[in-house]
Amino acid sequence: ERSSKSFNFGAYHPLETIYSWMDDLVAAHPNLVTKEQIGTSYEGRPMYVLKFSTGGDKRPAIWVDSGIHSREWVSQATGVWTANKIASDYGTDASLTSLLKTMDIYLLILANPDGYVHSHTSNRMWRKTRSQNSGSTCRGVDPNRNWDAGFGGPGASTNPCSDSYHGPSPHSEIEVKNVVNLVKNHGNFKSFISIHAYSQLLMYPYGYTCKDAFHAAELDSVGRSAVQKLSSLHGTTYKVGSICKIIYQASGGSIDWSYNLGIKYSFAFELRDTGRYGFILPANQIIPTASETWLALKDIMEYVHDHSY
Amino acid sequence: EKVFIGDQVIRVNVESEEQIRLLRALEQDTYWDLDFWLHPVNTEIPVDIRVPYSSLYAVKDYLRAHNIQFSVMISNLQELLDEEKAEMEENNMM
Repeated sequence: ERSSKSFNFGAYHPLETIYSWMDDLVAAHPNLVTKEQIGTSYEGRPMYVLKFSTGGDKRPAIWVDSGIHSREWVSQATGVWTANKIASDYGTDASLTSLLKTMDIYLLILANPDGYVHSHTSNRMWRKTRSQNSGSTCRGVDPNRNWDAGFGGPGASTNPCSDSYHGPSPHSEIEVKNVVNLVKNHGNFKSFISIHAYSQLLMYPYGYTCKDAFHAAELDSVGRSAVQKLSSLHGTTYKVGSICKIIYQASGGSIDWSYNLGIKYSFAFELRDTGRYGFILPANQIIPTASETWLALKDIMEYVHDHSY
Repeated sequence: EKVFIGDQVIRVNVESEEQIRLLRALEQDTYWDLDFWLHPVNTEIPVDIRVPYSSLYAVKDYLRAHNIQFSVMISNLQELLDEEKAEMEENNMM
């Protein structure tokens, strides 16, 4: 009964509901969507990526993850809406259809399943993973300070009780390692996009250093074009720039890792707030947020499709 | 389940480098158990701080003492969370 057509995309849902809905999406689009388990979380929950593919093996691909920080609920909700959008627009949207003829899209809606469950059941403000830290009563690592990119540098904490604790070593968090393994084993990702919330930013590398990335000019141009599309829907204003220059120096971030791995089109979104709610964005804002984000995502994807390397 | 009764989220529209320095000092202080939703980095981006009820008086006093203008973005976090939870339960029923 909980078919993909009756699912309420304008609501926040617990992990089990989202995982169950993924099966419905796959069932509704068997020739396009598959659900692949990429590993398990620290607490043993499966981690599923939705793969949108029309065939072929290890085609050039685009990676999108959402909700690596569990309390940023509009990110995961946007991931759900986006998955449905890709599936339902395939065959009718000319550019998306063209892209999926030659490229695959991987979408990890719940990048931090344990944290997401914890934010639903125990602490709505939980941001990190739920791993135990040796010698500390505080749990969890900031999974966006745990990547092997300037690991342990400025903008990450050595304190396990901090919300930006980088963890004991690069990729110590199984949730991070699972993504690293998939991306490295695949070897043909052309774009890596991470969705966060909030404060309306579109960022590109680097975060661990304030030096310009080699492709900074191009990434800036791609980002500005994407944000122009995003803003055209509801007038939401975004800022574009490198992580270090637009927010602050932050080491161990995912898109710095992906960029250094050779995935040129690496971006991170900070989705909208209404200026009043922060992480508690009302559910009636999910669809407007996801809809405007999709315009930017699609613009980036089209650019990646048109600029093979 | 952790509750946030009386917790407020305060927004500071930072006006100077000196204010950034003062807010960073506040961020380093673990005594008040503050949760910086947006960090003090530059004058372009506001700073949002979730302040536990028990630290409200002291934090506001600190800001006023240093002439840092602020507004209350969320006056009682738990009220918003209760609304969010009720909405989710309603959606789940549907």
